[in-house]
Amino acid sequence: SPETKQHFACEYDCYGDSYTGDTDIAKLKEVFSRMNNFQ
Amino acid sequence: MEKKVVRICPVSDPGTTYFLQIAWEKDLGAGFDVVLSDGRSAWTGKVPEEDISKEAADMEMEREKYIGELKKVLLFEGGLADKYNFDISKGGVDGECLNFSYEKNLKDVSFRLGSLMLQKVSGPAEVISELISYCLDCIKGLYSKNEHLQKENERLQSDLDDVQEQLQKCVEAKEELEMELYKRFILVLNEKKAKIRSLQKSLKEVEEAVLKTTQARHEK
Amino acid sequence: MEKKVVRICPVSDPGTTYFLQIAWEKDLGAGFDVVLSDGRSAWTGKVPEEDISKEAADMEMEREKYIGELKKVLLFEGGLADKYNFDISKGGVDGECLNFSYEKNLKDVSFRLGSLMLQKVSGPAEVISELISYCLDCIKGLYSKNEHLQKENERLQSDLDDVQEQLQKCVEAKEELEMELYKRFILVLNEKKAKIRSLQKSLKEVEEAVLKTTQARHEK
Repeated sequence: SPETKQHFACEYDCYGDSYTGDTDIAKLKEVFSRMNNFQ
Repeated sequence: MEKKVVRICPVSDPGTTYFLQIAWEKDLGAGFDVVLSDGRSAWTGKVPEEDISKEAADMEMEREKYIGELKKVLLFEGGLADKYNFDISKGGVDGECLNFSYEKNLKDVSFRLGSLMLQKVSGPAEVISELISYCLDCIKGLYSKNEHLQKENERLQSDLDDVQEQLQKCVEAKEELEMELYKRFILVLNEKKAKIRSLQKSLKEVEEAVLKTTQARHEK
Repeated sequence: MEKKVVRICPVSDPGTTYFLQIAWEKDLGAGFDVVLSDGRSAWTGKVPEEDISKEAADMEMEREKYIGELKKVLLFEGGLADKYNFDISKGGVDGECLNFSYEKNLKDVSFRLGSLMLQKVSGPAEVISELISYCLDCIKGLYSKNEHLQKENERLQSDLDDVQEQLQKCVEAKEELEMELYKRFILVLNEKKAKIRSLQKSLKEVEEAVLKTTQARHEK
């Protein structure tokens, strides 16, 4: 729904990394693994 | 000049060892010289190119195929797959001539590949000496080549060990690089996230303060 | 039984080639058999262990050092560094015995390393045949070893090429990994920076709005 979309847009960047939650190796690896075919 | 010395036992006298030396220039099919010795006497002969062609024609065999057979029987190039026989029959006064023949054995039949008359050599010691000298030169050459190959192999093994070690180090360096980069990225990113949390908190506090002030004025 | 066949020319008859065969069990110092042949006749003899010890003692040379010299002179193990001579002198009726001696050449002096009486063999053909057979067996063995070393050489070269290729790929993969990780990190980091700028802007706007409102009320 637009509300959920809005919520995630506030919480996560377009690559799926949280704006506020600390990251670790596993989470960052997962974010990077989703980043294919980007400029 | 190419040479080959092999050991043969004639079918009619299998207890006696003879040494057969074949010598040729570049191509056996262009003709070859034959020396046969029992360690005491020596006989020599020649098989010219025409005789080779004639023999192949008589056998109705392609010339190249016949030369291939000659290489197998006289130079032992066939391995153990095919079986070949040799025979010697003495002729002339005091065995001055020797009939030397060679044939191929198939399952139930043998067919003659060739034969020639060999003449007894008056000075066999020289021929036998040359034969032994040739063998010693072969041994020296092969030994030298083996030493060279051995050194080459040791060098290659050493190079292989080095490169394998470098590969191992590269793999480890790659894994270490990945780990180091992630660690650094995480530190930098978490700094930015802490900043974001701080700004969001400040913004929320200001917005709440404004809301309280607005509410208080409305009530007043 | 170990054997070695070498070619020698006696100093008193340098135009004649002789073939010297030395045979021993495990250690030359335990004694050895000698066969000498000129391709026509053959002479044999033995050097027992006691004679080796006696010769070394007579020369006032350490036994092991003397055996080392024997290996250099009789088995040609010395290379070209030292010079050795052989001599043959016939004796007995019809040269039935042969005195065979060997010496080491130093700058201006030679010293005798050893000598022995060799007995003429009644059936030289057999001895000569065995000598040639031994040479042919050596050739066969060396050739076989040569082929094995050659194959080993090719295998090692192929392995080396493979591992070098893997190393090259690993180096390239490491560089690519670094590049890819940085690219991704920069994008994610820039998202955080954009968020920080956005929050800072919002906070500034709210703070400015509050300031304006406060100022307006004071003026009023």
